[in-house]
Amino acid sequence: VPATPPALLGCDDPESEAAAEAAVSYINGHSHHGYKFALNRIENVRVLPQGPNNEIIFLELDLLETTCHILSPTPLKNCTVRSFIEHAVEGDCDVKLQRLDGKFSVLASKCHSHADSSEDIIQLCPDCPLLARLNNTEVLETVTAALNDHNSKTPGAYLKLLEIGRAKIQYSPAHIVVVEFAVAATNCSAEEAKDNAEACQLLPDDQSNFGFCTASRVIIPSKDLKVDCQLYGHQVPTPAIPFLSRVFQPTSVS
Amino acid sequence: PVVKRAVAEVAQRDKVPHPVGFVSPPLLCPGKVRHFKI
Repeated sequence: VPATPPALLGCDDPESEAAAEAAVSYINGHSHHGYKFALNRIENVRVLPQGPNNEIIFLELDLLETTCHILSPTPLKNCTVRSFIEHAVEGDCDVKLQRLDGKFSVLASKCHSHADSSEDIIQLCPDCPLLARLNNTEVLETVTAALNDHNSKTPGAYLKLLEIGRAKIQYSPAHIVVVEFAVAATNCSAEEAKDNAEACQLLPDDQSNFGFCTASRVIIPSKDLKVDCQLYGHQVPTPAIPFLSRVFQPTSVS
Repeated sequence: PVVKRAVAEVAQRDKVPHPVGFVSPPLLCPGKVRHFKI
């Protein structure tokens, strides 16, 4: 039995919201893949007082995927939450924080993400494209074609693929593949890469330019490809963990 | 003993039907949905 009983705190109380904001910031700051997540609902909160101005807070959070890639410098508050018909992805997180003298620090966090069921989307929007597997052949072909198309038409640095973030395939009324992927600039120009693209190396962490591309490829009725790539510009790496190392670290996050 | 009595009182109170016009206090959790619920 704890010496001090747990303090009652509502999920919509300002202290809970402040703790959740700190937790979401931590989660996005420590994620290496996919998109930034925004708070949708505080599911539960428990507070264990530890002493004067010192308490442990347990949060259960419901998050939603935004359109901002995790490498994007756009602040979370400016990121748009993906709509339900975009095939929303939800994140469930358990977070343990300490609040000491009014300052939050995250002690532990555990998150799982999952996409909404295809049946739910179809029920609301029968013709909406659904999320496809990132290793789907049509998805991979579309990403390759899009990146080649961009590199062949853009005189700047030759871009290489970092990761595919999202892919959707629509079969009716037209067969369309829509992809989103993160890219990084290399030490080659597009012209130099024509001879030997394999030799092009990603720029060191402190010089690298990251970017994000969206592309759509119509397969039926007529073949068409549209590509749009935006470079984020200079990124400041985290001193303790080299930025590219974090990007390429394999994880089990779904 | 103090803890036991308090727990018993709460349990007993919950068994008593609410009088007409009684408004339940708002639930502390979960909180409001900011966007939409999956």
